[in-house]
Amino acid sequence: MLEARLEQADLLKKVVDAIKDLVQDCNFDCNDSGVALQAMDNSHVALVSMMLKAESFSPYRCDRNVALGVNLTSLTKVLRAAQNEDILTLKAEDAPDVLNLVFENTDSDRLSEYDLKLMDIDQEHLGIPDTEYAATISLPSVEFRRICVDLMALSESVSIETSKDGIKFSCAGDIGNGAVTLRPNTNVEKPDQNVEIELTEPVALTFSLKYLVNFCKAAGLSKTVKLCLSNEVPLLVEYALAGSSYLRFYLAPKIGD
Amino acid sequence: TPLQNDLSEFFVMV
Repeated sequence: MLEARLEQADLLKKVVDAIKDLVQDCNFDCNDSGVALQAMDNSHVALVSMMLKAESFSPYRCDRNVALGVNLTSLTKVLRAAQNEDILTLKAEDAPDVLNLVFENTDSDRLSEYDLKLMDIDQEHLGIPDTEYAATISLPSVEFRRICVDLMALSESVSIETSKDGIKFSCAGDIGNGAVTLRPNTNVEKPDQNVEIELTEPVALTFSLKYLVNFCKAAGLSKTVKLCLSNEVPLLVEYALAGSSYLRFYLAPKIGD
Repeated sequence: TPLQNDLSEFFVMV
């Protein structure tokens, strides 16, 4: 059986909220290392890869590998019943029809129990190669969100160019052009505000802003976001979570003009 | 407008 207890329901609520507009039905693959999810959006342009390591739960028990086929809209309805600070426990049998969710508020002695019906999902699984990216940029997640939202007001696409001097986001639209350049900076007192650029070669790629703005719904999960780019390969947008868990998004680049 | 690539061109089904 599976039994996984999260100190705060907030984590799962935020993860599901960040991905539910991108993917609808997906398997939560549970094994002894944790709970993983991989799913592509319908247009096969974006991919979500989530890993909640066993260490993120306390306790965590998973006797046998189990795929929990979940409709995220339905899961959202159930998670709405959990307060952010509630203790959340996920439970399932070895061949489950339902996922049992328990929310506990220790202050008020309230215990809520929900069973979510599961579905059989025949999911395509993609092998993501280990990639040495040409550019790795770490920046505040709210900054990245602001840039994407601002540029989407002008255009559907953004060009991302990285050099040792900085990272430039630029777009061209009907009403005009826009560009935001971030230079590397280190703030000793507020490391969350740092912009760090590791570069082995300059990169220039174009992406759909609609997807990037969608990824930025995860900004509440981490104060920083990591962008990994190489020419002609998908962008990796990573939000690191506590206990080496993560929420990653991959986005195929646009090609040609 | 640039064309949009497909992720399955980069990642192989397993």
